Amino acid sequence: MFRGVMESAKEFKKVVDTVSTLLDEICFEVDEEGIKASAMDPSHVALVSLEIPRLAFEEYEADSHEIGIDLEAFKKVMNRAKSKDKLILELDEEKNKLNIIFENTGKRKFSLALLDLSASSVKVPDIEYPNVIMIKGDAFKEALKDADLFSDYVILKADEDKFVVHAKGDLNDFNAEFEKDSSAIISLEVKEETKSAFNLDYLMDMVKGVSSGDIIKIYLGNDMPVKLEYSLAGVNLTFLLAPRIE
Amino acid sequence: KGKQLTLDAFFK
Repeated sequence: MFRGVMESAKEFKKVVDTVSTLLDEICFEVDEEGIKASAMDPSHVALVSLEIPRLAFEEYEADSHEIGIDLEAFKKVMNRAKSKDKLILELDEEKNKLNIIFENTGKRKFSLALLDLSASSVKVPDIEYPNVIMIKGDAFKEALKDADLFSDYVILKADEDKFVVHAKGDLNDFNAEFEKDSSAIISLEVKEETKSAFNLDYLMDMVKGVSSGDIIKIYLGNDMPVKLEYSLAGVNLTFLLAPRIE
Repeated sequence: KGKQLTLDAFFK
């Protein structure tokens, strides 16, 4: 069986919104500890991994299941969530459906057909990074939107003193500098000066659900995928994006 | 212009 109750459907909507920009379908691996899923996007440029510990739920009861879901349908349903709605996710093993229930003054139940997906064997590789930057999520997100004015890729740079988001168009360019002591930076640990280029569309998709108050952990190295980590609604999200080589 | 790598290279 699987049944989980979350306090805010609206908050969880942000998670589904973000994940569904990168993936078409997902296989949730459910067990008594919580829910996990990870997958690469179809082009293998990006990886999404999420972990929902049982503590993120008000009520949680589960044994082991793999629940394959079409994310477009899941997103559409979650878009119907209202601000006071509780979210109940429950597996109907007989009908082979995932019930998504919004509970408020009444109950609205959407039943999604399960997809026959097997859990991805793809896991976030255990890469050691020389540099770790913790930055306020909205500051990083805004810098990416600024960069998007002039280019379709962005250069992320880090040295001992600052983290830089740079974009270079044919004619125009953009630079956002976050000095170590600026209010946007929570911490800046740099062992190796780094400069790497990444696709902006992917990066902006990865931070889609971020709002003010959220903090993003950025792992950066030379010629390495960038790794982003943050939490939304108690859900731990990890993203990996392969670099662009000049 | 640059070349977009895939993650496959990093999963070996």
